[in-house]
Amino acid sequence: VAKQGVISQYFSSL
Amino acid sequence: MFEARLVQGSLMKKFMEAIKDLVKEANWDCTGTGISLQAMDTSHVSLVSLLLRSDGFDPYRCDRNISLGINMESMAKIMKCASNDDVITIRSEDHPDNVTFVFESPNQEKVCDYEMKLMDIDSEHLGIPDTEYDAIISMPASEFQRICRDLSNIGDSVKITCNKDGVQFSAQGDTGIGKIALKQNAVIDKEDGQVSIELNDPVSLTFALRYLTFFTKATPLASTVTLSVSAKNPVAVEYRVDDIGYIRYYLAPKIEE
Repeated sequence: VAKQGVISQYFSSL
Repeated sequence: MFEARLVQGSLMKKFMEAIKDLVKEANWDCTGTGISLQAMDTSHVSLVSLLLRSDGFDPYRCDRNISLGINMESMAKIMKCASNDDVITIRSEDHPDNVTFVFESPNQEKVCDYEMKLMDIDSEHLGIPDTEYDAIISMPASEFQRICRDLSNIGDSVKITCNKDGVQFSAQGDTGIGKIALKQNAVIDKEDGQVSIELNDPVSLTFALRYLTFFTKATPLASTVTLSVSAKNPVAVEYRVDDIGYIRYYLAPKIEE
């Protein structure tokens, strides 16, 4: 089963 | 004060349509450069980033940087009140509690004035790193919309595979499998209808069609869409809008457990 990632895993807070 | 007059008001209506189903509320950041917005969808799976450059407006005046905290559904409702050929002006004070949208008919016989309350939105700004993409695929925006629509009939996810043979979009569901392959076409003089692929490394990634379909709401804004794909990274889906700016969407991939 493929798991949906979230965008903050890839882009960090400024 | 802040004032931005967009002669081609229909663009603002189209930008609104391109974000309203994805984002509930967001800050429109107004600076000397122009108007920008960055927001995540409520599930934090995707990010939308748009820029309307100041030189796309006539005139554009921004005395002080301001953030207009806006509920998208409310703004979309107001934008629907503008006719396609109206000139749209966005106006607010330096410390605004509300924003005014003015819609003028081309012959200026009709002027509509809508004032909307602003919200205090504490939004998180994310840094989007510069990425070396494995593959950059450009194709007609309408073609990408068609692919998302067709494959949504088959499954929830699309696997995008890009290699030297071209790009393949495939979906799988209870009823079976659908595959759409596009080759780079050789027609040089028909730029808008072209599929072009810049391939650095073969790549294959899976994305939720639900979100890609939200992104295709931007199709009326541009003839071409660019998909930038990199292994284990979000896909960047970009629509460049002539003379004013862009709307970019980022979507986190689905990873096999």
